[in-house]
Amino acid sequence: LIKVENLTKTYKMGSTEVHALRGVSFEIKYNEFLSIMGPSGSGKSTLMNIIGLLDTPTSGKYYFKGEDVSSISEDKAAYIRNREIGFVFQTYNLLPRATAFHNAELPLIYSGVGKNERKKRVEELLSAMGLADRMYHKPTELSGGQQQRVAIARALANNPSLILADEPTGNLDTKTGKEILELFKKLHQDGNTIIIVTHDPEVAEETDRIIHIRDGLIEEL
Amino acid sequence: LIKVENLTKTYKMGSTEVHALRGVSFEIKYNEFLSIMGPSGSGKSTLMNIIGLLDTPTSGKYYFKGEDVSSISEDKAAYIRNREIGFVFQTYNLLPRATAFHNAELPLIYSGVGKNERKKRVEELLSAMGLADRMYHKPTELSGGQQQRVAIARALANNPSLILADEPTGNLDTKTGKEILELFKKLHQDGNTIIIVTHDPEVAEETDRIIHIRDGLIEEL
Ligand SMILES: Nc1ncnc2c1ncn2[C@@H]1O[C@H](COP(=O)(O)OP(=O)(O)OP(=O)(O)O)[C@@H](O)[C@H]1O
Ligand SMILES: Nc1ncnc2c1ncn2[C@@H]1O[C@H](COP(=O)(O)OP(=O)(O)OP(=O)(O)O)[C@@H](O)[C@H]1O
Ligand SMILES: [Mg+2]
Ligand SMILES: [Mg+2]
Repeated sequence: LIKVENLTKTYKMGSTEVHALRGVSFEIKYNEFLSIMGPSGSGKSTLMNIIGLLDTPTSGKYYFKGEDVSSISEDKAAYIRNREIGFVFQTYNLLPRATAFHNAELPLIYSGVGKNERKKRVEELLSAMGLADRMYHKPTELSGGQQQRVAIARALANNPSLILADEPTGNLDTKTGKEILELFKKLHQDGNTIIIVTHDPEVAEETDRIIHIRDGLIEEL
Repeated sequence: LIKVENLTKTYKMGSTEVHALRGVSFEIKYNEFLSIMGPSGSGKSTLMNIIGLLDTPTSGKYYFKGEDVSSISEDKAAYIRNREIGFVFQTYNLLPRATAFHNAELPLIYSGVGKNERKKRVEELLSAMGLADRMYHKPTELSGGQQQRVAIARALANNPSLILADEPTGNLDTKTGKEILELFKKLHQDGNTIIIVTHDPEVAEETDRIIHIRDGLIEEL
């Protein structure tokens, strides 16, 4: 499903350069369930953004389903993201003036799903997240963990086959975090591919494989 | 230092009401080191915002250093917050167009500290956070955990005697999270009062007392 070769990402800031990724290579097969761990600032979100077609590498190649997507157009990236990839952002990125319902609904609107079907799907997702009684709250009217769960619901809206979750349980209590993990395990059993960035070893233990990153490189452990 | 009696907080939304806090009472002595735990949405941040004078209760009393502050003016609240309270927000609340340096510097500007002294203090704080080489990055140029550490640095800038940290290690790897906890323990030994909201039992274990909250009420365990 995913093949990356020597990915680098360098940010230029005036006269200095930040090498967020320094040559990362790996393959991810269909229906894998893996986690990415590493110190704060080591390049995990940068890598996830490239895999999720939200960003392009400075150099190196990224093959998605066999196709070289290392420098595709924004339109094509947006299309693939909407149909095939569900992304849970580390900082949620919810629309602040839209309700939880509308935030979760957005990917369905973009993919042309009709109003009745959308309502059914969003109610199902937000209830699964324990947010049935918070559907019409805006993000500022939700707790941190509730916002995180809206971001998860939105990522799952279009039934994506590749789910990328950047620290999806960081603001959840142990019990709610376990429920989210159980949901991911079920989605994995349904045939989807799941990549979770996590700082929590208990979450990583539940995945089949852990990729460790340090200073922009994969660490062989 | 802190005494709350029957605090309630109710949000009115159209015809419904959300009872975020339903009558919370406790005392916190000077130099205590305690944590607050509870499910997502149980009222922890709401309680922290009232303790931190960022919000007022719907009913009930809050005595800070013996003075009734349940409905003080915004100006007086801002003054006490700036001088005495350091608040680490669950969602960081950094100024997006200011550097890490300037974000951490803000409380010192408000309290009238001179430019040279501010530079010295901010460099010391950000270095202690492991961010010496990220001082002039803006929040969008920082990883999630780096943003969290800027928020911590800013909270500590004015040497507050009451430190309120709302899930300060949620986006940090285990090692960095332990370093932050060690810093809080040292600040506690220096005589400060520290309240940490956390979902991490390993963090809570390091504190002297845990207050459990569920559905807006304190749970006796
Ligand atoms: N402005 C608001 N309007 C309506 N409801 C609100 C508002 N702010 C918070 N709430 C609700 O109040 C409850 C308590 O929120 P709070 O942020 O205190 O929870 P929390 O314990 O900090 O949760 P978490 O662990 O997820 O951060 C939640 O159910 C939330 O939906
Ligand atoms: N736009 C940018 N400009 C400059 N440097 C950046 C930019 N974005 C990220 N960085 C730097 O790149 C490095 C990797 O960032 P990244 O967000 O991938 O880390 P991370 O592993 O996700 O960390 P965390 O666990 O704290 O979320 C960090 O050191 C960060 O400061
Ligand atoms: Mg990150
Ligand atoms: Mg909270």
